[in-house]
Amino acid sequence: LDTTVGHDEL
Amino acid sequence: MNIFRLLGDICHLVAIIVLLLKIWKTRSCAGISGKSQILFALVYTTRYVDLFFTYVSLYNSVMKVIFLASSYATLYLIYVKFKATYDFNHDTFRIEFLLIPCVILSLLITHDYSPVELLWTFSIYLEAVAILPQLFMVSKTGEAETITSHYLFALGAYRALYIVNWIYRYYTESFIDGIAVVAGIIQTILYADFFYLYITKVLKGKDFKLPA
Repeated sequence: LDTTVGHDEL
Repeated sequence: MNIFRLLGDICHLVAIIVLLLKIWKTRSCAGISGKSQILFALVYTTRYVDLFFTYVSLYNSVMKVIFLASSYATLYLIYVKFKATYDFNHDTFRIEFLLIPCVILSLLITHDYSPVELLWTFSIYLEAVAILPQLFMVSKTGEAETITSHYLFALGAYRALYIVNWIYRYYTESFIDGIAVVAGIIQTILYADFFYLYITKVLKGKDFKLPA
């Protein structure tokens, strides 16, 4: 699971 | 990017354009909750501060700018240009009842305690409930103009499509963002009653009126 912070959604 | 997210974003964009056009063409913001629009402007402002720090894609940046600009344009139309038509008597939801819990929750449940991340988290929680003043207004007056109901449907459909996008991303990319998913599900559930009435009434050509 990718739980790193960084939001690529709107 | 997948088809569900793209469709979600398009629905979101359509919702915003429908609302702006409705106000502009009718020269009136009757039936529209200015308070919900204040909350949405706050959602975009707090979420898209990353516009200055992170670059995802041209699509991503352009959409963020559109959402920001259109939300402030909507506020301008409601509170300045067509202020005389603003139905403040029916727009009586107390937004502090949404704002305060969202601030507290974002301090309790967040991915990271950095200012930008806390603002993002707050924006996600606030977006989930930002439509409540509008739904409260509709329930108070017992009706909504057809065009307003189209706006609400597109706005609700956007987050529902994002749920499908999250399921798809979980299986294809092993990507999951628990905060966005849980808030997005709550957001969609809040529209459920409205969806039901929209499909059973508005799509059959009837007016959107709540059952007496």
